[in-house]
Order: sequence, then C-alpha cells, then structure tokens
Amino acid sequence: LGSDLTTLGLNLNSPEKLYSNFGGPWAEQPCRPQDIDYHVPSEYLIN
Amino acid sequence: YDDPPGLHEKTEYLLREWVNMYHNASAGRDSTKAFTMFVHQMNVQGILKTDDLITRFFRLSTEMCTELCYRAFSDQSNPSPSLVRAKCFHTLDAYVRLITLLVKHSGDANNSLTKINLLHKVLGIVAGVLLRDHDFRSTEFQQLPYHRIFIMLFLELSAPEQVLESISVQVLNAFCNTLHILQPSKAPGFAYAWLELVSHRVFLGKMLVLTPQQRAWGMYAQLLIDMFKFLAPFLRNVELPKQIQLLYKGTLRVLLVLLHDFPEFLCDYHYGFCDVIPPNCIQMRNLILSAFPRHMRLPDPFTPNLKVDLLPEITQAPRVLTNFASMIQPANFKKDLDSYINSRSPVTFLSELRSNLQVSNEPGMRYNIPLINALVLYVGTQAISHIQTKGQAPSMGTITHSSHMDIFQNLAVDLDTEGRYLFLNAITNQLRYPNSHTHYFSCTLLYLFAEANTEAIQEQITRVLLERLIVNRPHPWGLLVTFIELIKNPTFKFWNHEFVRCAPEIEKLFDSVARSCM
Amino acid sequence: PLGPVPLTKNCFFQSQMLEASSQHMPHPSDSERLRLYFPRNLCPTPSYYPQSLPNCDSLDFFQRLSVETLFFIFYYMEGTKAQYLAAKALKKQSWRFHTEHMMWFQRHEEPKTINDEFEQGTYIYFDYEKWGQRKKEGFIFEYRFLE
Repeated sequence: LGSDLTTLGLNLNSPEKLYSNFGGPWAEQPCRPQDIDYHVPSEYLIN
Repeated sequence: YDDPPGLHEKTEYLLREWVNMYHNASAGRDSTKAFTMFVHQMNVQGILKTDDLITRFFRLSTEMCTELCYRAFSDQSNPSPSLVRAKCFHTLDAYVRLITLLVKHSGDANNSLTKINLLHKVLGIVAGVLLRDHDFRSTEFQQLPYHRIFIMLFLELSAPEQVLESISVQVLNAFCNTLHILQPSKAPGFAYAWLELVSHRVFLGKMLVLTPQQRAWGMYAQLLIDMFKFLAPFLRNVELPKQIQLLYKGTLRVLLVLLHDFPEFLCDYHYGFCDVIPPNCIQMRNLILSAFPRHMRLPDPFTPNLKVDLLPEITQAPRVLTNFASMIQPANFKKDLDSYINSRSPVTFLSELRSNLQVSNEPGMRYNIPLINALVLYVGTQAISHIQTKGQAPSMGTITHSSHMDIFQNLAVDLDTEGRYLFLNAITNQLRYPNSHTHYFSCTLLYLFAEANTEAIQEQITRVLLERLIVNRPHPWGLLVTFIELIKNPTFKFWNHEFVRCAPEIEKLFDSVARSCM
Repeated sequence: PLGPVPLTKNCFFQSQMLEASSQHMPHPSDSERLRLYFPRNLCPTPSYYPQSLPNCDSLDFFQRLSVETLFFIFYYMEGTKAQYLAAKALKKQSWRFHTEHMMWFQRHEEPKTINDEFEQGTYIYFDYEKWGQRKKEGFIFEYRFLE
C-alpha cells in the first residue's frame, strides 16, 4: 500500500519551495540556515 | 599507465605543497595568491607542458587523495567520524580548489572551450578512478572522497562569478554526463552518494530553476530514469532488502520535492518515467502521475454532477517530451499500424497484433512493456487528433466506431491476463490532470468496460483502477474521476457484478468510496 | 498478475555493493563546507525537543533574535545563510559592519563630524575578541570601510 508520504520530513503544504532547504534524500529535517553554504561577502569570512 | 619516471614523486610533492599553501592564511581571497605562485611551480616541474602530463597529474592526484582517505578510514587512532572527515576534507577541499582555479584560469577569460574541456577531462578522470576503485575494492569501496570531490567542485563552479556564470550550462552538462556514467547500475557502491549529488539543493536549483528555457530538464529526467532503472528489478519483486528500501525511500523524498516545487517537470517527463518504473510500483508512479501545472485549479473529483468535458483545459493536449512514436518498432510494424489506423488494412493487422507485442513465453515477462505503452499513447493521440479534425471533442460518443477503438478492443479481448494488465496500465497511466489525453483515455477505459464481452475484462479494469486507489496518497485526479464515474454512472451497471462482492473488505471499500461520492 | 521475476546475478552483486555502502552513508556535512566552529554532527536530542523551528530561515525570525544572538551567529556560523541573515537583521537595527576592524558599530549619538570621507563621534561596537559591547568616543568611521 506504499507509505504515508507526509511522514518523510517534508512540509508538503509549505507555500515556499522545498528544494532550497532540502536536506537530502535521507534527511528527516530540512536544512537549517546554519547548514546552508552561502556566498556571503568575503569580508564576513573572518576566521 | 607507464607514467614517466619521477612523475609520481613530483605529483606528490606538488599536491602536498598545494594543500599547505591552500590552508595558509596568506593564500588570499579564494586562494588566488597561492594559486599564482603554485602555477609557477607546476610550470617549473613541467606538469603543464603537455595534455598527457596534465592528465597523468590529475589521475595521480585523485588516486593520492582517495588513498589518503582510505588510510584515514582504517586509522584506528581516529575513532571519531567527524575527525576522519575533517582530515579527508582538509586535502580534498584543497584539491577541489586547485581544480576550480585551473578550470577558471585556463585559456583566456572569454575562451570557455578550454575551461569546459579541462572540466570534462578532470570529471572523466575522477569518474575513471572511482570506477576502477569500485571494481578493485568491491564491498570495501567507500564513496566519501569521490562524493566530496564532485559536490565541492560543483559548488565552487556554481559561485556567482561572471566567468563561471558564462559557462554554467556547459558545467551542468559536464556533471550530468559524469553522473550518467556513474549511474547506480554502473557503480552501485556509489548509489547513495549519487542520489545525494543529484538531489543536492544547489544542483536542483541550477538544473530546474536557474537554467533558462528549461534546457537542463531533459538531462535531469535522464538522471532520474537512471535511478528508476536501477531500482526496477528490486521494486518489480516488491522484495526490498533494507539497503534498497533506503534508496527507494530517498528517491521518494526527491520525487516529493519535485512534485511540490516542479510539478510541470514531472508532467512533461511522466511518460519516460512510467516506462521504466515497474507496473507494480504503484505509489511512486501515482506520485509522478499526480503532478499538475501549478496554475491549474483541479475541481474536486467528488463534486456531484462534475461536468469533466466542460472544463476549459480538457481539450488541451499535455506536453509529452518523450518521442514515444519512435519507440514503436520495428519499422514495418509501425507502417502497418499507421496503415490500419488510416484504412483498416491490412486486415491481418489486428490478428497479428498480440504476436508483435509478445517477446517471450516466460510468465511475468511475456510482453514488451515500453512497446505497449508507446502503442497505446500513439493510437490514442492519433484518435484525439482524428476526432478533433472532425471538429468534435473526445467523449463516450465520439471515441467509438473507429480504427483506433478497434485496436483497443482487440487488445482487450485478444490479450491474456498478463498482457491485458499491461495494456490497461498503459491506458491508466494517462489518467492525470485535466487534459485531452486524460479525457480520451478515461472515456476509452469506461467504454472498454461497457463493451466488454466477458466479465473478466471488467473485473480486470476494476482491479487496475483499484490497486492504484487503495495505496497511500497521492492519487492522480484523472484516476479518481474515472473510478467515480464507473461506480456512479448506471450505464456501467457496476454494482451488478459479482466481483464487487468478492470479499467483504472489497465490498466495504467500494461502499465507502461510493458514500464519499454521494 | 505479473508475479515475481528472478533477480539476475548482477542484481545480487548490486544489492551486495549497496548493502556494503549503506554501512557508511553520506552524511549531510559531506555536502557542506567544513564548519570550523559548528560541525554538523547532530547530537540526537529527545524527539520532543523542537527539531527545527518553523520559519527559522526568514529575516523576520532573525529580527526577533537578541543582538547578542545575532553577533554569535554572525561570528560562529560564517559562510552560511545564517550569517547572511544575521547581518541583515543587524543592519535593520542600524548596526554597520566595519570591514577592517571586522566589527559591528552603531551610532551612540549623532556624530560630531560628517563629510564625504568619514563620520566621527561616539559609537557602540561589538568586540568579538572580548565578546561584549563597548563604547568608543571620538571614533572615525571611514566610509571606505563601510561594507
């Protein structure tokens, strides 16, 4: 009977696109902001 | 490989040098200062002198990087996976930056060809090292170094820089070629990493959103077909060991993201996907067939007295980006088919039809499924245009008494249970969102039910619909509308059939669906 | 009515290879830059702890965070979307990033001097080494260092 696809950790009712925070095929959660690499201004790369 | 003497040592020296320079604080923004100095060293060592030496340098470097990772995996003093990863990435990320800078700076700024050729070369080398490693190490193979090289190289080449944006489509093409070469059927040990790469958020964005005119959609569809082909034999048997279940569930997640974000993509390529997804893999196929264009508002299938043929979109043909007509082989069969459609001759066409579709006597493998799918869609689309040239629209009245319907009725009667199941599946695969295909094939299925000369055909039509309805959501709109019509419309005398009461739970299920309709 | 189809030898090999590689699945951090301060080795917390805050990647979520939190995110999660959003939220609260000191400054009062090159006055700045807000009088904020 397949599985309940609403339990795969994806917010299928989200008005936003899912792909930009998609954590990957085995992630139970979307990516958090601190997980997403971003092309920030180079001055921010302080370390 | 008969590497020139000393090349291995030179490469090791240079790689070590580069890793140190890359991590040195004075490397400068994006390591450009370090790179300028390092290219000089590569020149001094003669590495950049010939194409052959550059190729050897990259192969040796890739092998050294992966070798270092395998040593880190086996180093017992490093129990923590994150420490092992940090150690591997220390070298791998430096190596990727070197590749990126060489690609960016090869040839002059606007000569994208040299850049892309170098990228193809490097990706091919890494893929070659991976496949050899995969074969050599077998179950000891580890995907991590290759996964890291590919994803970090892709992310580096996706940076918002003018020189990279001007070659972004070619970069995507190069990566898709490489991923196609490394598809799960070719490197099963790399399959999990492969799906991670194919479904990475940046890759999805580049392939399905940022590339203009959807030029990368066809490449992406090919990658999904590669995955379906790999899963097919296992899904076909519904025998999913844990490792396959994991990959299947991961694929479902990716498809859900596509259904939610890019339904038009699934709409356009549904045919090719359903051609390779096994007929019994119901939920994954339903997921694909449930996609509908975002601008469309679907009427509730349970709406009483829903007038499907009055919906504005019902006369519009959906985009089908697979050339299904070309899949009807051999050529003389296609010629006879066209001739029969146009003039109902040769008369023998119908009696020979089944033998053209049958490929073996092996139960469960008797028929050429892609050929049946292509034949059904081809004859159906021919029928629709034939009806429309007469200024009519497909309906229960206009689809009958035609060469097209002769073919469908012949198939319904002449095929055995297995063949008819595949035939009915091919029709039911077209029941999607409101469009002319959905409407025509819905009418066809109901007509075949009404005109069936044995109850077995009617039962099988019901089974094909039912097995798609009892699985977990989502369900395609056209499937629901057709089933509701079947059980609601007294013309079909659905409730009179014995099989409706073949088992208490089946009877209960029909009653519950009927109640939701009423 | 299709029934099972016997798997080929190659399928068994593929399943075996898959089984072996399922022992070392890709980790989310394999697709992300190395995080110096916050590696993503998720420590599993009880499921009743909030696993991911709704709307946590939106600017208005960040604007509700305290200034200290925003500075923490900015300095410890560099190169990520979180750092980017924290910087935007700080600017919304009239903090300005000095690209040479690599610190955030906020006017404490109207500057005494303003011209095309610089402004001078008393500022509050966040010192990431001593980790705290400080006041600086007579500071010259040269616009060429304004991000």
